[in-house]
Order: sequence, then C-alpha cells, then structure tokens
Amino acid sequence: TTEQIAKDQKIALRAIRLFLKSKTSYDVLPVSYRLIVLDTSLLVKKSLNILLQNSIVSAPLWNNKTSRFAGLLTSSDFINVIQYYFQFPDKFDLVEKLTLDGLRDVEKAISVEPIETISSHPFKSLYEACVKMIDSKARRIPLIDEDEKTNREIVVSVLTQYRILKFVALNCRETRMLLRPLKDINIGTEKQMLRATMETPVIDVIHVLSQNSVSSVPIVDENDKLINVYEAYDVLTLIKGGLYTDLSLSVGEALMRRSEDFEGVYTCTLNDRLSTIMETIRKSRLHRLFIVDENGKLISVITLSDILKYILFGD
Amino acid sequence: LATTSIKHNTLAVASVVRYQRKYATQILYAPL
Amino acid sequence: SSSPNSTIAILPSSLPQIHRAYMMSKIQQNQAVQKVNPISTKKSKTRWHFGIRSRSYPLDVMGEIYRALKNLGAEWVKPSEEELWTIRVRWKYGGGVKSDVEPDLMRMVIQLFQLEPNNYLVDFKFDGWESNGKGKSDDNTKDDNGQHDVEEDEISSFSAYPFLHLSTQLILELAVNS
Repeated sequence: TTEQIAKDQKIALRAIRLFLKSKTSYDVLPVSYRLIVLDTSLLVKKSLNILLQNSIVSAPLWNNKTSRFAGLLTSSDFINVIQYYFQFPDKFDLVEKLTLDGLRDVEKAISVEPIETISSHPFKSLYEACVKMIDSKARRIPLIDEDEKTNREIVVSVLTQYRILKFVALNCRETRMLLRPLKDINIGTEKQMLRATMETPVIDVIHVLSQNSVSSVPIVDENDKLINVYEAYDVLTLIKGGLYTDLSLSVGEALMRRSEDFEGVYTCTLNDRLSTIMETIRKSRLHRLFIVDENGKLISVITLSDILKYILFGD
Repeated sequence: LATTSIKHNTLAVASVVRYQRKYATQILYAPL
Repeated sequence: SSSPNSTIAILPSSLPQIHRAYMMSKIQQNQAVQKVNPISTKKSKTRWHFGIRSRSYPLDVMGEIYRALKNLGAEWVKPSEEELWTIRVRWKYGGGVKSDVEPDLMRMVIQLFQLEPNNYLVDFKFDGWESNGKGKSDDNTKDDNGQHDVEEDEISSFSAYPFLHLSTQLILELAVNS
C-alpha cells in the first residue's frame, strides 16, 4: 500500500543516514588508487590536455612556489577562461600563455565569485563530507590530512558526489526500499528550467552555465521536447578544438565535438523511484536525469546534489 | 620514482605511497 | 534499468552518432551548419618508466647529476669507496610559510643502476626529513659511519608531493644541462 511504501522509505532513509554516519570518507577510497595533481605553473591549455588524456574533469593544484596545495582545477575554470576571452578578444595571446596560476586573476577580471574551497579529513564521517558538499554547492570535496613529519597539508584524494552515491548504492541494501514515485517526494520538480535550442549560440549556453552555476543546459525542439543536453564537460572539448574558431558555433555544431564514446543523456519520468535510480548509478556513470513526460517533453532535472540532499535531509 | 617521457614540454613523475591501509599512486604533472 | 517498473532510459537523439546524423541532415537542407569533428578520444596510454634512463658513460652521468645538484643548491654526503654510484642528498625544501616546527631538509638517495652494457638507469628515492640547522635527523637511528639506516616505515611520509616536486626540478636541470 502507499502507506507501507511511505513507511519503508522513512526506514530506508534512516538506515542510509546511519550508514553514512558510520563510515568515513577514507572507507570510500579503493585499496589502490591514483591521484593526479597539476603544478600551477602549467599552461591552462596543457592542463586541459592532461585532464582529457586521463579522462578526468578535475584535479588538485600544487603551487611550487609555496609548496602547498592550491585548490582544485574544475570545468568552471575553463568556463571562466572562455568568458574572459569572449569579453576581451584582444587578449587572445594572454589566454594562449595563461598558466594555472593566472586563473584567480581571470575570475577577478570577469567578476566571478571563486568557488568556496571546502575540504574534509579522511577519517571524519562520510555524512559530514556530504553535508559540507550540499552546503557549499560543490560537487566534489578534497580529503585533506596533515603529513605527520612535515605538518604540511596533503590531499589524500578528492571525493565526488557520484563516488559517494555509488558507494551507497553498492553497500546499502536499503536503497531498494526507496519505492515512492518522484512525483510524491518532490525531488527536482520545482525547478525553473533554463533551456536552449540547437541553433542557440554555444557562447550563450556557456553564459547560462556560468551565471546560474549549473553543470548542464537542456536542448529542446520547437515543441519543448528534449533532444540533447550541453554539459560543462563539453566546454573542455570545445577549448581543445580551438577557442578562436569554435565560439561562433551553434550549440548543435559544438555538440559534434563530443567524443564517440559519450554514453548519452539519461531520462526518467515522475513515476520513477529512487530505488531504480540508485540501481542505475550502481551500474553506470550517471550524472543527472532529465524528467520528461510521456511525449518526451522536458519537465525538470534531477541532479546528484538533489539525490544526496534528499537522502541526507529529505522526508 | 616513476617517470614518463617528456612530451609537449610537460613532465610527469609519480610515487606510490601507503596511506594507512591503502595505496595512493601520487602523480605530479609539471612544465619543463 | 532492468526492473519492470522503471522508465529510466538513454535519450537516443543525444548519442553522438545520431546527433551527427541529425546535424548532417541540416547541412543537406543547406542550412548554414558547420561540419565539426569530434575530439580524438584516443587516450595514448601513459607509459611509466622506473627512474630516468641514460646511455652516457656512468662517470659522465654521475658528473651531470652532481653538477645539477650543485646548481640547485643541494648538499650531499661525501661518497664512500663502497658507494661510488650512490649519492645521499640533503635539500633545503624552500617555499611556503616557514615555521620552525616544520622539518625542511629533505633527504633523497640517488642511485645509478646498470641495466645492460651501455644502458644505465638513475633512480631517486625519498629518504626522510631533517630539521633545519640542528643537523640532526628526525630519526636518531644512525649507525656508526653516519648513514641513516632508518626504518622503512619511518621515512614513509605520506605526501610524496614535495619529493615529486624536487625530483622534477632535478630532472629539468639534467634535461636542460644535457
């Protein structure tokens, strides 16, 4: 019955929260893993190639002058560089020679708020790391410890919302009890959806990403039917393709830059449940789900932040 | 110390270290 | 998803091949659409090597390393007869806000190996920290001839980044010199 399902959902949420409080961020780390760090004197263009070559979208930075960590490089930094180039096209040379050290100045030049640098200790609870991420709207959190010999801070790893939700999906059987339909639990439904069409200039879509701090913009046809999505990650391939040529493209043309192994955009309907969404996260690299109606018309989007926020505080 | 060939004026070096009971391959990319 | 009552799906029009066909059809309708190619996803697998290789004569290699260390302001223990192909380095680790609690002398062992005739390999190994000025190492297990036979675990300071950073400095110096 609906009542029983609602009761089970509450029990499941409580169990998952207990699980997150009983585990540390360290527990999420594989037994053996790699951590790629970039020296801040690298050129921005070179760092882009390193990210793409290693199939990663972010990396901690190492400032070799202060011999300390200097925050995270993320797709937002590349969006800032594109905005900067668009505002100051005569500064093209500077963009070519821009090093990672210079990214903070780019933020100031286009008056963008720097992303709040949050962090968590590896042996603090996973629940605490999740709460920090939700509060700061960050999608990833560096795990920082202090080297016992040198008292220097060290980045042990960087946890993403995706990795945490995958860890929950893999280890919490209670996710199968989350059977209430999305329409009844109010996740991601009350959103003012910004959208574009295939003809929209890609630079306008990039402005939407930056000004609304979102990581994707849905692309719809004349009947508001969802046909594709432009993601923050696509900006990296745009820059790799050559800044000067590609900024005049439409978003439909820019999406032809995507590599062939792109897995596609996930959709669902308001009748879907978190149990099957968590099952999908367990098996695939899902970063968000667009909610469509029976005709494929766009309704809303569910992000990993929405799912994490509901698990921590929902119901 | 693990190293890669220097390509496009960029060098990568790595070292495997133990952190508690787990092993991290720490990689640093630096410009020539 | 496989479960019966799930409508989770992948949007067919978002798959690169289908999107490309959609855009090409626009080109056929001679709409002003530019043909744009996907970025190459060939991820040339990063090939890792142990240490750095050299085909120079062993003595030349050692000379280059000592010269590079000197240029970088490092110190080294006078090599003993038995360890001509080993350099025990101590390096003032600069940068950052200095606090006297932080040991800032990093020790490194540089070792020349012969792989086969005319093929040598230089390996760098992290060898612990010392505090500045006191000259004492942070581990007091010194054997008689002043070498550090520190417990393996003792020197396994977790963050390799200072060591990796100094290694890049040394490799760059060697690359520039050679």
